[in-house]
Amino acid sequence: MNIFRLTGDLSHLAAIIILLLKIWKSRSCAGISGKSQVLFALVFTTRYLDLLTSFISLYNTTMKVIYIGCSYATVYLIYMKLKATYDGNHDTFRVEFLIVPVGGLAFLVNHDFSPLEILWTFSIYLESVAILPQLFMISKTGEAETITTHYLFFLGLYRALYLINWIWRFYFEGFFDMIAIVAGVVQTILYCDFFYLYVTKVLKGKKLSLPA
Amino acid sequence: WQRGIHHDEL
Repeated sequence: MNIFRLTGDLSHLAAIIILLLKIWKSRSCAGISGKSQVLFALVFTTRYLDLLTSFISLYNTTMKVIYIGCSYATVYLIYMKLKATYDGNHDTFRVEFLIVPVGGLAFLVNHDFSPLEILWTFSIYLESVAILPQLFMISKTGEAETITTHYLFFLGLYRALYLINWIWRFYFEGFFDMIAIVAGVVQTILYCDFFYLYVTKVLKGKKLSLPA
Repeated sequence: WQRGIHHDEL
């Protein structure tokens, strides 16, 4: 465990909690892509099946349980409790265009052809693109609430910090996981455009809105 | 590549 990995995990946790609290406090999930949230719930579920097979540390187990719990709570709020506020008309990204290729790739490129490992690989690939429905929704409506942009910022920051963590681990532990690294680079790149808007607009006190 | 199978990250 190094400082980049820890701050990455905490940044991820911050993102998840910010989103959950935003929805809970405002009693509204307007502007939030339910599809992205379902994909993230699927990511955590398929990745953390090892909760049942191996114990790594109390920290590891606790974080996994929190991530899974929060992601399902978010999905529950969007599709059940606060369904009336869900902006389904703007959440039109076709997720099958992500799930099918990602599933195929997980079968073809993995560390080990075993069910648990294929599901882990699937979750890594899926996570790298799971935010696309949310970004698509923002590009469609042309704007995002400031709190939503904070959520996206911490979510992107988490993966960027993980990239530094992997460089660190490569140098100091000789550890590297090519699948995680390539997917992590792709995931981080997807946030670059958003990071630019976040720094140039949101941090200067303006609302994130795109030119029509 | 084998090392990746022990997944200790989140």
